Amino acid sequence: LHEKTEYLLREWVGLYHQPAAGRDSSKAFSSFVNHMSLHGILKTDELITRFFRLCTEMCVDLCYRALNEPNQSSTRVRFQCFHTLDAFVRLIVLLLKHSGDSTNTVTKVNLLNKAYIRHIEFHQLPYHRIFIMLFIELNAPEVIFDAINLQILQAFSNILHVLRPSKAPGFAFAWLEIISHRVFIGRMLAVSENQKQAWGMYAQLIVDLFNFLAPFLRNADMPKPTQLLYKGTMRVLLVLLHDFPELLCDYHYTFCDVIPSNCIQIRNLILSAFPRSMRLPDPFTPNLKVEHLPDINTPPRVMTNFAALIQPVQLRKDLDSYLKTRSPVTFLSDLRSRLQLSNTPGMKYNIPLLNSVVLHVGSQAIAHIQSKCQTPSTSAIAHSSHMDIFQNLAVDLDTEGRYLFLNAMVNQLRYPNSHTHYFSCTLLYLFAEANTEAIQEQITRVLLERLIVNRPHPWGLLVTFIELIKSPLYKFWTHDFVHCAPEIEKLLESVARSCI
Amino acid sequence: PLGPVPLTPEHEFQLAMLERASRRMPMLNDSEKFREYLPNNSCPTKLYPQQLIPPLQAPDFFSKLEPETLFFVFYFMEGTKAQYLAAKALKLKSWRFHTKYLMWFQRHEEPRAITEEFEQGTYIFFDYERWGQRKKENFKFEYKYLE
Amino acid sequence: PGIDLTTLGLNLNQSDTLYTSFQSPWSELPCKPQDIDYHVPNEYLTN
Repeated sequence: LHEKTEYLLREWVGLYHQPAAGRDSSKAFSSFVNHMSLHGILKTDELITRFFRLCTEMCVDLCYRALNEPNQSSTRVRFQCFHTLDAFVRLIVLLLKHSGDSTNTVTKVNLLNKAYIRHIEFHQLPYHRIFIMLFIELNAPEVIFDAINLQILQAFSNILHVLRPSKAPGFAFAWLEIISHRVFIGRMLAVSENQKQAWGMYAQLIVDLFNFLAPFLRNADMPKPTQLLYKGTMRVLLVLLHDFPELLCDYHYTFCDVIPSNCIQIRNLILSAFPRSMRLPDPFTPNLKVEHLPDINTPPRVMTNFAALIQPVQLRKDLDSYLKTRSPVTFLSDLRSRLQLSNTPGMKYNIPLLNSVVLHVGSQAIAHIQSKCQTPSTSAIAHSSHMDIFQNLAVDLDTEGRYLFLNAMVNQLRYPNSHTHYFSCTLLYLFAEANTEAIQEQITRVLLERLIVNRPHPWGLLVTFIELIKSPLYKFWTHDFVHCAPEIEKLLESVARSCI
Repeated sequence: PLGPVPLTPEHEFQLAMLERASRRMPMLNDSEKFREYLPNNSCPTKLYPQQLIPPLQAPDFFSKLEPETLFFVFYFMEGTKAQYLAAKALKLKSWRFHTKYLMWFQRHEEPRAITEEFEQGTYIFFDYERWGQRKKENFKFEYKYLE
Repeated sequence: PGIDLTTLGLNLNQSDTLYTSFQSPWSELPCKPQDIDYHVPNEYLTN
């Protein structure tokens, strides 16, 4: 099979580059496919799969040889590589197009999955080229492929998830280049009829990227390669913020679950997204009446089933039971230990669990308030099972735990919606009712660290901080921590000035 | 207050692989169809100011270009958006693409004859082989070759 | 403090979508029209 494959691949590359091959190589293919069947390659799926894999390996070997030739210009090397790779991609596309009858999408998609490369070596070029050219060709205007476009997008998303940077770090740069390619973004996010599924697939790829970067970003350990990937990630997120803000809105919870707490700007960028149909009032408007904004009571779309993330199930049951009956009181005193993972500083708490508990309790509180035809306000949110839990966490958790708890709340301060409104009121209520200045200081820290980084800043964050420093109710400027050091005082005053 | 977390051996490996991959970054034309002419190769030049030139995408940018420039774009940037925009701009300047001669023609004067199938008269055409505009008298432009 | 995101080469104020001319995560410049593959009429493939 190896000799046959080598002979056939060589013959196909020759045919592909002949002027008579025709624009889509269909003329060349009709004669070549007979050769393939003469050599028995098309007899079984298994043979076709082995043929694809051998071709891929031959293409990769050829690229390796070209890439390792001394004193070769990169242009020359790429010309040699593309000469064969592009021909091979076209052969895959034509075999797909003509495999089975056009309605039998299963054959095509199975074949496509089989055609994928099973292993990834270090040098990204051949694989990068095969992937992106295959994607572009399979998404060119073609009736047959249009009919199976969602399956094609699914196949590519699956394989790119399998080849995510944590699994194939040598492929990471090419991987980010592929998922941010204008054709890939266009098909996944702009044109697919099945927007929801394709968006979910794309969101998963962004999560894969954050998961890979997280350990390095968390340690702020940014050697040049990581910086390069981080900066590239910021560019891609900016494109998504500008063109598809609803994607960042819908999946903000999932993204914030995997972004390290110290990655302030990335998180701010995601939380700053708001639906394009919405007009945000200037957060600096004097006497802005947030509760009168048209969308303020509308729940945001959160595509993650965060309540289901509350594990073990018993915790969810006990939590819901407390929310309903405000008993047993022991639930409150046990809660902290159920959120704790270890005693290792910096890794004590189950962050995803804490995030899901906070958002679940908040959502239940909003539903409870709205069931009484009220809107969140200091009086409406106080003295409730929901607020018991939040106040208990504010008091019972240590500095690390409270930082994560407050982060989980501030992550909901986004564009005008019921979550932003409720959590803004709750944070300010916790500040006003705090029994120690440490809690008030930490609330200030969590807000401040998000305000002092480069833009963008989420609308809900600005509105909340402005209320905190302006309203006499919180006596903000009287607290010792505001004057604890000249530079802190200056910083707060400069932030206050820019806010006011 | 979370502070750093020591990297696991797996993360160290990933960092090493990432570092090696960063020495072979993808190049711009790795993600583009093969270009016969003018491939998107980055070549080291002096640090000329790389400011964003006016929005190149805007079709009216092309309508300001001279026909010679548009012909260059049309023949040397084949299969790209630039070629498409150049063709649109040429049509706006009353050039017509002849799909048999693959050249652009423009009436030099009102045709002497116009029928259902063709028009005949004196034309200017851009000869890409000699790279220049030339006059063609008594030329029959069959409409079946009009793009 | 993060990065000044206006220095990444993306014109965040443009009304057109950014992705259609996004060149690469490593490039400070958007695509030029000659960088963007386009499904031009067959007749234009003169080479």
